[in-house]
Amino acid sequence: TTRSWDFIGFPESVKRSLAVESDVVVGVIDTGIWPESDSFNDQGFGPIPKNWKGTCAGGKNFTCNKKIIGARFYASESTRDIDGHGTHTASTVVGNNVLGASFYGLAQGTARGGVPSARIAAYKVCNESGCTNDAIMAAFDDAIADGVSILSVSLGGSNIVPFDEDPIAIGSFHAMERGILTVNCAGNNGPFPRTVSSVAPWMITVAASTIDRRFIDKVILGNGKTLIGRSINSFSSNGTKFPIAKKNGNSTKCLEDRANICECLDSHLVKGKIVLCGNRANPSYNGGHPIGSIIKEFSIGETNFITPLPSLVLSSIEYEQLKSYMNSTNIPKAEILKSETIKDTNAPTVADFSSRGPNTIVSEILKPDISAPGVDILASFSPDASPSGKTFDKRSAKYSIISGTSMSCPHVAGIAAYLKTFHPDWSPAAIKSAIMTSAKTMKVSEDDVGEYAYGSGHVNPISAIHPGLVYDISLEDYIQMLCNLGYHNQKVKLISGKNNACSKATHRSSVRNLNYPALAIDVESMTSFTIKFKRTVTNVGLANSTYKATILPNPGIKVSVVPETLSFKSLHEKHSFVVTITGDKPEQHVLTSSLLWSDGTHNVRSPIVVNVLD
Amino acid sequence: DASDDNPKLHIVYMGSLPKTQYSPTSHHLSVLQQVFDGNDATNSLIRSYKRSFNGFAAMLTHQQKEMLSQMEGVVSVFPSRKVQLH
Repeated sequence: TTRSWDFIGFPESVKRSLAVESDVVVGVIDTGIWPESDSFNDQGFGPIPKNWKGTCAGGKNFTCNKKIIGARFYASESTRDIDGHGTHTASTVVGNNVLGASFYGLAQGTARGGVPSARIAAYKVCNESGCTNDAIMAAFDDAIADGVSILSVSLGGSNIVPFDEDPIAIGSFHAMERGILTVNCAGNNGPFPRTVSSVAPWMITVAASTIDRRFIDKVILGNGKTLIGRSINSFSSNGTKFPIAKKNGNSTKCLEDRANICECLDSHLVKGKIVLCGNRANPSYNGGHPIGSIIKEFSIGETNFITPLPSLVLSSIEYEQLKSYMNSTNIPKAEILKSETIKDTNAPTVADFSSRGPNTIVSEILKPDISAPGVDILASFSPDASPSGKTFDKRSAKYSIISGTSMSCPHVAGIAAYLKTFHPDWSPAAIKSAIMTSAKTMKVSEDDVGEYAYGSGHVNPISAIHPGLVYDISLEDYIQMLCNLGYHNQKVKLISGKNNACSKATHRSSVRNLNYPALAIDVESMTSFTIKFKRTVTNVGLANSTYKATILPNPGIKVSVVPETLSFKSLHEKHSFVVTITGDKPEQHVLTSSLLWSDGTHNVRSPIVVNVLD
Repeated sequence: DASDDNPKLHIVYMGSLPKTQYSPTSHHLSVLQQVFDGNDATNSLIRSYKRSFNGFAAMLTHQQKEMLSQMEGVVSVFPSRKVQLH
């Protein structure tokens, strides 16, 4: 957060309504928090908001303050975070401004949350052995009743499950009923398609993108050649070159094949030396104590990580250059330099690891919804946790650098909380719509479908305050969608508490008419199609305004909007329109376009995605 | 696994809380008693969800899970799996 908020155009100087912000409570369902972190210091905070119904039940060795006003735990004996993840995500959403934060001098700057004057309620659902569904259900049950304003949930399953068997979908549905928006991460199973596991339309699902600060590190070989790699290496060798181990293992305990990927090491071969670890991204170093390590480019979908030793990750080409040098000399040596940061002019791009759409449960709901910074994010950490995740790494850090959709999620939670301070009466769907329709377009690689990677685009918080129009969705709309999806009336009645929940005519094809701020549909290949989407927008911009529609052309489809102009005479006035998409035996797998409503001041953009089934 | 009779932690989701006067925990126990003998239902109940929505977590065999899934008032019964930090 020493760079990410500035990068998305959300500077420290942003206009704030501090009195309102201090009444906002962000619930964080995670690994707990480290209460003594500077990010959660309560200096300058006033009394607890009057409408707060929660409690401080943080357990052993956990004290709340005027910043941390709620704490509960469902795993272990306390809300105290001994992993670091929850402290990192919570401080990204609501952390105070902390000057001079860094990880051993790396990524130095002011660490800050999206809503630094807001309060936090921590719900710990994980312990050393993991996070369980029953604890997540309990956390939602409490957080909703406690009266949180926004929920940030940086966890989820790897598999896609039906809404009524997914605790985050269930919990966020009941949160939405009470006006609480849940922000959830897309998952880290990218870049492969159909991997997004957070698919319910009533929550906002966040993909991870890069920021313009990129970490690199260098290794200087004994022959003077410098190779450039990546990793977050806080160690400096101060100009000393160390020998490179020619073999990592040759004993019965540590066979050569396993040693070559640093799954095990023979101490007598590696002590005081740099080891080569092949393509094992997360070496165990079991049995040996090398001075450093060099790893070949890790697998697709992985990211930079903090290393427990002076280490770096090289591309396959540079790794081979290193091996060639090693074989050319009897005593190969190298110096691994401390990481440094460079400006990445390509940012933002979606991270490889970020899970991709399409949504396999409800294809009409484009997921993920939005993209936000989630790569190499510096935020507060638990001093009790190992920053590299290795038990032998005894360093203790108040801040750490982590990547994942877990890190992008609290950025959007912070923006949602910020919007809530300007529009306290807006529904969760309206806040979500404002975030989505104001998003910036993003770059994408040729082999990626952009909208399946980043959803509506990259978060654009200042524009989101004044979206002009919103696509609102009521509880009744979501109930009708469940009926249209085929959920039995009796089930929907139980979920919603409404009698005759599915009394209106239901049809699977009507799911596309949920008033979602993105348009997505599956069509059969080798057939012609005409699809109509109905949408309604609510004027939240200028009372007297006229919006005109513009369609981003795609040669594979024809898109029309009726009417093409919407004239508003008052605020909160609603107008409906129909988007018609026609295509003739499409050849591409995915056809994309977008609909833009503009009054010259506000731009309200919705992606259009036609998925051609094979 | 249908052949596995070892009880496992499951979530029994029952939807919204009724608006009329309602005692969730005693209802949850009475639901469980329909698939358990004697006091085993009390020992099986791990947690009740009763503040914002309705449901409970309980140790159930596959057969008990199947029986509960068919009961009136139950939306879904699913295993309490582990999820990942992302």
